[in-house]
Formats: sequence, C-alpha cells, structure tokens
Amino acid sequence: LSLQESLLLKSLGLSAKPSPKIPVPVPSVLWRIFQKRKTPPATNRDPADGCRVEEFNVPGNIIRVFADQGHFIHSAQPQPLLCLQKRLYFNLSVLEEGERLTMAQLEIKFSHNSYHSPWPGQGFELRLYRSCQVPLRGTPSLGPGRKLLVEQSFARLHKSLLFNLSDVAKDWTTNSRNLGLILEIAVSGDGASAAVSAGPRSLCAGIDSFLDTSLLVVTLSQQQCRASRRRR
Amino acid sequence: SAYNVPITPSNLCKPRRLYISFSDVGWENWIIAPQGYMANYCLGECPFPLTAELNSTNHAILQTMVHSLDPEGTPQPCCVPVRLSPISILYYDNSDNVVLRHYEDMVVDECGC
Repeated sequence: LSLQESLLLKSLGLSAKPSPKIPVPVPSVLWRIFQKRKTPPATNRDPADGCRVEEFNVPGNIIRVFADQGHFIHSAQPQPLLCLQKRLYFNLSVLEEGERLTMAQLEIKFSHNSYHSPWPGQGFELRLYRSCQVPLRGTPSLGPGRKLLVEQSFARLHKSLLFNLSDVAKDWTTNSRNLGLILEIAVSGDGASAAVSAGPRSLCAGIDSFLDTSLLVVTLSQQQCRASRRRR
Repeated sequence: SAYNVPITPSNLCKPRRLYISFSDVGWENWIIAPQGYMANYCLGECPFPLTAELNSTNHAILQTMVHSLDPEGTPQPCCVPVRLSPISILYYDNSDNVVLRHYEDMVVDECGC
C-alpha cells in the first residue's frame, strides 16, 4: 500500500507523504485565496486559468508561504540608532524539480498599536541586504559580503511591509546559493536629535513589536500545467 | 438479441456521487483543507442506440456498430469522465510550510461514452 500511495502522491506532484512537525497557522492570504477558489468557476473558464494566480497576476499553480528560519544578530560593537538586525533565511530547497519560480514577496509584520505609541509619528529606516558569503559560526560579521537590495523609510503606522524579491529568489533557485538576507531597522535621521535626549533604546521601543517575516512564493509546476495546455 | 435487453435509465452512463474524505485515506494530518470533497465517478452502460444524453464520441458510435456485429470480440464503449473541474488544496509540506496548490481534473462533472 505504501508503494501505491507514494506513486499516487508522485502523480499529485509530491515526492513523499508530508508529516508536519510543528504546524503553523494558515497565513491569511492563502486562506483568502483558498476560500475564493471554492466558489464554482464559470463554465466558460479558460483551462489556462488554473496555471495562473489571478491575485498576483503571474503564472503559477502552487503558492507557498515560507517561515523565516534566520536568527537575530547581536553585534559586539553597539551601533547607535540601530534597533534591530536579523538574518532572514527561507529554505527554498523544498521546491520540486520542474517547478519554475514566478514570484516571491517578502512580508515584514508588526503587531504594534500606533495609538498607544509614545512617539506616534516616529520614522524608521529599513535596509534589506542580500547575504553573499557564509557567516562563520559564532561571528556576527557583516563585512563586505552583502549587497543592498532595499532602503526605505517607514512610519510606525504600518502593520506590514511588502517587498518584491522575485529576482533574488529566482537567482537562488537557478544560479547561486541561497545565503539568506540581512534585515536592519534603525531610527531615521529625523529621530537622531531626539535620540540624543531620549536615548536610542527608548526610540527603538516602538520596533519591539516586530512580529515576524515570511516569504510568499508562487511557482509553476511544468508537469501539472503541460497537461492542460496539451488538451487545449 | 443484445438490442432487446432493456436498459433502465438508472443503468445508463452518468456521474454517480462519490465523496472522498482525506481522513479515510490517512491524509488528514497534512491536508488542511478541504477535509474532503465531492469527486464523483462515472458508471453505467453505453447501449445501442447512443443518445445525445450519453455524450458519445464518433469513435463510440463506430465501436457500438462493431460490437453489434461481434459482441464477443469487441466490447461496448466505456463510460468515462468527459468534463472535470479543478479544486485547490491547502496542505503542510515536510518543512511545515503552508502550500496552496491548484489541481486540475479533480471533480467529475459529466460522463460520456
């Protein structure tokens, strides 16, 4: 039976029967898309629709949300105004052979309540780097082995920030090793003078509500979508 | 004489109800939703004459003709799915990521000969 089962799972595009260890809550975006697809499709539906993710307007029939497996970085030298430094790592090796990545979107979530903030309009600077060299065990070295991908300001009012990482993720799955990302959040330049009087730790208090990061990835399974093209 | 065997409408080729429960096949610990779905299946005969309701292919018409000449050597056409629809499945993979995957051809909507 197990051989029969594994052959059936293979037909469904799975190399083995999954056995989740610590199941996480279903991300709301996936639940929304799933609920929307439960409504019966129109009879004149184009068979190619199944190979397209309408919500993101990209080709694909598989959407995954990867949890971040990176760790916080505790720098030996204190860096003024730097509130948070973290490695981000998403294990894309679970993509099956024959899957083509068509979209990757990073989400950084906060759980803060802006109405109870001591610094309601306070701004932050976010920088996202691509890691280009493997860090040595036990060293927080962030030397030249990183490339700046994103630099932007944001206010505490944002509950979540989204970044398009499609090019980087495509590169990870085709050309180069996935060495992860480095996220830095610092008090913005405007807050620097306030930091002098209030102290940087106090201004960073607003970023304590940093919740988590995840990577939404859309892929197209050539095996599953080739069949519907042939029929058409 | 084969033509005289009465075929009641309930024996004709058509979709029959089949609910697939993922817990029945032991997949409930990794499939999040749906817990099961109405997949249906095709069953029934494709007798002479093949009416329009039986969604017969031209091949089925000719196979019926040959079957009437040689019932032992050539079987009647089969009752098979002719229109299927997709479903999406939410599941956990081996790394505890949540995956939403679209699968074509999962629900039998119409059968034919």
